[in-house]
Parts: sequence; C-alpha cells; structure tokens
Amino acid sequence: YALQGTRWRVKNLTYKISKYPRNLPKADVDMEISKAFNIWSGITPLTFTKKKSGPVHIEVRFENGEHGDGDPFDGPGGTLAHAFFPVYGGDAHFDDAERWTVNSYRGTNLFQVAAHEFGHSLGLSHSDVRAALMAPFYRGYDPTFELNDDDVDAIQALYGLPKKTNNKPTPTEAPGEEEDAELCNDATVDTLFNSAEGVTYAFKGLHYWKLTEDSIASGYPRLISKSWPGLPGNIDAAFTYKNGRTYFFKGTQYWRYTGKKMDGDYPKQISEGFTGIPNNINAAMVWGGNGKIYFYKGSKFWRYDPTSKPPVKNSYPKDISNWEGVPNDLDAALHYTNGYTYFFKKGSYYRFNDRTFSVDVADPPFPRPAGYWWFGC
Amino acid sequence: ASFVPTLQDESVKAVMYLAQFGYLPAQMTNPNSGHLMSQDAMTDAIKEFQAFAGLNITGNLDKETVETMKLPRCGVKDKVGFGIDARSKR
Repeated sequence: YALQGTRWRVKNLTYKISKYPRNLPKADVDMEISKAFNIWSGITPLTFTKKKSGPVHIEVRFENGEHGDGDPFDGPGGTLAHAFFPVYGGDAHFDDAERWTVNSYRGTNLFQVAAHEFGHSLGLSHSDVRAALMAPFYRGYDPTFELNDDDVDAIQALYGLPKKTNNKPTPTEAPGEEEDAELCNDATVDTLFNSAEGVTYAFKGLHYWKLTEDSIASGYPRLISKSWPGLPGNIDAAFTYKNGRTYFFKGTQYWRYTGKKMDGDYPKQISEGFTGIPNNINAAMVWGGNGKIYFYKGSKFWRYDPTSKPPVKNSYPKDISNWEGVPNDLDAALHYTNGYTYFFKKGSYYRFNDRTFSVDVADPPFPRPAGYWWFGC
Repeated sequence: ASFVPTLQDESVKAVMYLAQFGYLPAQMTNPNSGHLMSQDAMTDAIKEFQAFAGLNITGNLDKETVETMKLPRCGVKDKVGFGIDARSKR
C-alpha cells in the first residue's frame, strides 16, 4: 500500500452529498455512500456522520466534464471518479456520465468506487496490490466484496485500530492465552447466537468466539470478516431461524447467511425485510417457547412471525418487564441448546425459565458474571 | 533518439495516460509546448506503469499494456513524481 502523507487529525468526520447523480434514486445513493464509509469506520476509530447542509469534512458530488477543479471528467469509461487527500480537503467527485449501479453486474458499482475514493479522502494512495480496493483499476461488481489485508494495513497505519480492540494482538497471528483477555476483562458482548449446526458463537467488535460447553474453543477469537465474508463488525444482534439461515442486524441493515456464506445481495434494510421492527435493535432471538422471533430494544420488545400478516401484531411493542426479571437495554439474547433462554447485559447474564416465565431464582443468584460462567475466565 | 508523440495514435494516448497518472511530466500533454521526449524516458515510464499494474515489464507498448490503459479506473495519480499532486479543492 502507499500513504499519500497526510491524514485527518480528528476522528469524527462529517460528509454531505451536495450533488446527486442523474440515474440513481437518492435513497440508493445515500445507502451506497453510507456503506462505503462504513467499510473504513469498521476497522478504524473513525466515524462518519452525514449532514444535509453546512460545512463538512468530505463533500461528495456527481459532476460532468469540467467541474471546477481543473481535472475534468471524460464521459463514460476511462476515469470514473477522483478524490482529494486530506490536506486538499478530502472531497470525492464521481463522473456523472458513468452508469452508476447498485447490486448489479451492469454499469459501475457505486459502493465499490465510493469506498475506493474515500480511501483517498482518508489519505491512501493507490496500491500496487491488484486485489486491494486501493488498486487504481475498477474490477467489476463483486457481490462478496471485502477489504484486502493490504487496505486494512494501510488505513490502520494511519488511524490505528477501532477503540475497543486497540493494542490487542491480531488473533489469527498470535493464538494463545492472551486471546481470551478481551472477553475476560470485559465480558460485554454484541451478540450471541446458535448456528444451524448447533454451535454457539459470541460476537464482540470485529471478533468472534466459538463457545464450548463451559468455555471458549481454542484458537479464538477470530475476525468476523474472515469467516463471514461481507459481514461488518460491531453487530447489534443475530439469530438462526428454523430455515437454517442466520440473520445479522446492525443499525438500519441486516444480512442473511447460510452457514458462513452470504445469501445473495446484502445488506438490506430492516424496514424492508422485517416490517415492523425498528432499527438499531439491542438483541434478537428465536424463542423456544413458540419458535417466533423476538427483537429487543430499550425497554420494548417485538414479536415477529414471518408466517403472519402483518408479521408484527398491532399490540407490539410491549414492555420487556413482561419478561419477569429481565432488564431493559439488553446486549444479547439467546435460546440455548439446554432449553433455557439467556439474556446478556454489560458482562452479566440472566437465565430465563420458559416454564415459569421468569428469571430463575438460584444460588448464586442471577445476574451472574458471563465471563466466569460462559467464557471460562 | 527521440520520441514524437504525434506520429502514432496509441503512443499519443499512452503519453497522455502516463502524464495524467503521474508517470511522465504533465507538460508532455500540452499541445502548445512542442515537447520532445527521449525514448528512454518513455520506456522508463511504461516500465514503471507496467510494474505498478502487475504486468510483464517490457518497456514496450504491448497489447496487454494498451488494454490495461483502457480499463476504467480512478482518476487520482498513481505516482506523484512530477510536481505536487495539488489540485485545488474549492
């Protein structure tokens, strides 16, 4: 990889799309541009916030021909886009004469080109690694796109690792006892779920752990992006439905996998695939009591039945307090292979008894520390 | 030996391309400047581009090199060797 030589001195960057293309709906453009920023924010401490007006760090524009910066676009083909390095302002310009497309082998994929350009906006020059995103040539639409290690190394050389995983050894390179430290120092997790094969996984940040009966398997953590290509880190919730598909949720989007292979074009909007379910959920699970999907957010929960119309009844959301002993603001929910339902919050967990419909009274009492009881710390 | 860009169409395009993406001085693309370029300079620029693009390094404008130059791509310079890559933002 090659670094241009300058970088942003702030971590929280803003952007706006001040000129949209002719041939794509605004909503699609907003989504693809957001996704393109997200691939960089997922592996760095950087955040990107969209603004509609006012001054921003990175301005995105779709332009034709000469457009004021002395570097005119050349019509279809040839130059697709260009962007300015941080020292020159970070703006990204796209040739509006291109046929920009979304999730299509036709035309030019906006997400991939935007992700490349934003690499320049952040300080990366072109890489001579052909498989890298930052290679200068457009390689066509890749439905399972993911960053090359060269891209990851480049951007992390400039901005470091995401905050939560800072100063941690790279798990795949340095397996050993230290690997468990992150989960043992703070057993807070993003999500826990069972695979279709009955394996339980814990996700946290960019990493995941495979759970054994009373601990975690050796060789973990591993990178989520390595095992589930196309899936970002910092997942909100996940579950495997009885159709064998695993669903992952983050922000406004969700992804569907069969095993560890993405099922076609994802992410999709939660509002499209799970009508009636809010964005930014805290936790989700398939409850053993009735096989329906439950989503949790704040102090509310929603029951989702894909076979019903509407899938979420009008009586939802309901208060989580209906689940006796279960707290609000959950991190994860899991219907475990032993028939109990477990709820996780801030490194502690609650065992919910489906028959009494309440958190068990036990010794030691719940909540208990998840690090000791689940992760073998 | 000298290289006169106007003699061969592919060569002209190659000079434009190599100058645009930082392998040759930008003055080479100025139609009013009447620049001549040594064959060595052109060969070196082609070699540098071939190396960067992962092509066979021949120094010649072979078919593979010409085809690569026709690929859709990012407009940012690959190399910043001739002057500062300092387009003004606003």
